[in-house]
Amino acid sequence: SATAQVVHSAGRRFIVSPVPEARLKEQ
Amino acid sequence: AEDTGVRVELNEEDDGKKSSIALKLWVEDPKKLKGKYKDTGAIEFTFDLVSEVPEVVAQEMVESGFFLDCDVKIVGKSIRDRVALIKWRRERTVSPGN
Repeated sequence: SATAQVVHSAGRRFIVSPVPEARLKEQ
Repeated sequence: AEDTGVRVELNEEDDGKKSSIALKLWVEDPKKLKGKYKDTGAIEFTFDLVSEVPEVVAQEMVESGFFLDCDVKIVGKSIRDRVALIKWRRERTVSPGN
């Protein structure tokens, strides 16, 4: 899978996903 | 908002009502960071517009290994700018008749 999940000790969930390429090209 | 090299976008449509909202953060320009950034991709997270502080979330990202401590301010500012924009938009969409 291209996503990974990191759970911080404070309980917050960070999900790592691919950078949206289309949005990068907007600029 | 200032170009910090770190981009924060809504990761869901804002219904203007719920306080907790999904955001997505990624580095557009690693040269603007002080520390060496390892390209991990975009970070999706939820943020409570009422009760949470952007700088605290930035610190959690540092502690989770996404950024170095020297960049906590720039990440916090990036989140703060986006949160301010979301709140501003919400205020503007409140019915002017009320």
